[in-house]
Amino acid sequence: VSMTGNESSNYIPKAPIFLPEGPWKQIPGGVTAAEGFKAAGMYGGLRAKGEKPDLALVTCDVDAISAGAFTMNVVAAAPVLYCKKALDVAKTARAVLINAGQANAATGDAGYQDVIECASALAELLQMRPEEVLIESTGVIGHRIKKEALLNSLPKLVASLSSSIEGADSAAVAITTTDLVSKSLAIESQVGGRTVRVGGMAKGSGMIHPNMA
Amino acid sequence: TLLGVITTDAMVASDVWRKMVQIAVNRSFNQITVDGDTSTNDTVIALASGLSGLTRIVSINSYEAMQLQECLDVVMQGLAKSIAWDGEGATCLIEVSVTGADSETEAAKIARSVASSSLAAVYGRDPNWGRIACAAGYAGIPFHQNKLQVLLGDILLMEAGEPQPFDRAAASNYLRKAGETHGTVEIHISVGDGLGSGQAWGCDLSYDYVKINAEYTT
Repeated sequence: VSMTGNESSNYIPKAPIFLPEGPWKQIPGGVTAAEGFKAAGMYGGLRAKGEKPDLALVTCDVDAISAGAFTMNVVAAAPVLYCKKALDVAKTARAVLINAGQANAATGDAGYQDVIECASALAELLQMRPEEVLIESTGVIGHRIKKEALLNSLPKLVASLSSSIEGADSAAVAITTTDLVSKSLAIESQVGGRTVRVGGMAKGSGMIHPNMA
Repeated sequence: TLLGVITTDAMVASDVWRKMVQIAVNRSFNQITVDGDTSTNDTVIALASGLSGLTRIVSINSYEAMQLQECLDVVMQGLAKSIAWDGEGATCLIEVSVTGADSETEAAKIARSVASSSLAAVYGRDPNWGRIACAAGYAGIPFHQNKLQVLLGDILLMEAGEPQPFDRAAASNYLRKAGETHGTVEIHISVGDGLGSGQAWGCDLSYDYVKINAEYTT
C-alpha cells in the first residue's frame, strides 16, 4: 500500500520551533523553501518495525555548493566516511539520500560498498555523477542497509520528488527513528539586497551529544 | 543520532560556505546534548543552490556573509533546539545561556557542560543551584568563582559565587510548569565581565529515558 505525500508528512507531529527575533521571517517549506530544491519521503520497507516513512531524498536542480559536518567519533559509519571522501573530491553536490532503520556503522567494507552501490544507482536514475550524491543513515549500529528494498524504492522515491511543503515535510518524517516529532523549518531574509531563503530538516532524540567537524 | 540537511538559494563560494556551515554547527548542533553519547553517524549536509540571484559571497568578512551567517545560525539553532526538546523521555527543554566569559568558545563550553550534566534535579523540579555551579566549574574554563551568578528563569539563585535567599516554591513551580507544558527551563549564568557569550541546550533526564534505552538493542 503506498502512502500519499500528505499521509507521509503528517505521520508524526511537527516539533514546535523556537526562533529568536531577528531580520528574518519564518516560512513553510523546510528543505524545499530555497530555490532549486526538491524533496520526498516514503516508506521503503527499511524499518525493522512499522510502516513510518524511512527513506528520504533531497535534490537540487543545479550543482549546489556543498558543505558537511561529521561526527568525530572514530567508529564512524560507512555513509560518514563516504560523504567525507565525496566532499573532498567535489565542491558541489546535487542529492542527499537518507535511510532510517540501519546505521550502517560497524559494517566493514561490505557496508561501505552498500553506500557506493546506492549512491551509484541513484546517480544513474538522476543522471548525475555518483560523487554528487551524498548519503546519511541512522538506526541500529551493526546492521547493513536493507539494500534490495532501498534500491527497489528509488524509482518511486525519485518520481515523488517535489518542491512542495509536503515534499519537505514527508522527508523530515522519513529520516526519524525514535523521534516523537519531526524537525523542519525555513526562513526568508534579505542578504545583499536580495531575498534569500535558508531551510533545513533534522532528526535526533537519543544518542545525542554531537561533536562534529 | 543526529542527522540534518540544510538548503539555501544564496550564492556563496565553496570555501566561505564550508567555514560558515562549521561556525553555525558549532553554535547549534554541537551545543546540544541529551545523553552524552556521541553517535557514529552524526552528519549535517548543507547545500547552496545560488538561485536567489544574490551576487556571489566570496569573503567571510563581508556584510552579506554576516547576514547569511545569522540566517544559517538561526535555522540550525531552531532545528538543534527541537532535537533537545524531543530528547528521549524529556519533559522539558533546558536552555543554558552563559555571559561574561573571555570568548564565545569559552562561554559555549561552560554552557554545554551545564546542559550536559545529569541535571536530574530538573526532572525532580528541584532548583539545584549547587549542581549548576559545579557543572560550570568543571567545564575546564577558568573563571573567578566569586563572580559566578546563576538565575533560573528570572529567579536569582547565586550572586558573587554564593547562594542567595530565593522563593523555593516559586523556583520549583517554574520547573514544574515547564515540565507540564513541555516548555523551556532557562538557566542564565554569568562568570565575569568578559564579552564572550554562548548557549547550549539539553533536556531533563527522566525514568522514561532509562526505560527506552534499557529496551533498545543494537
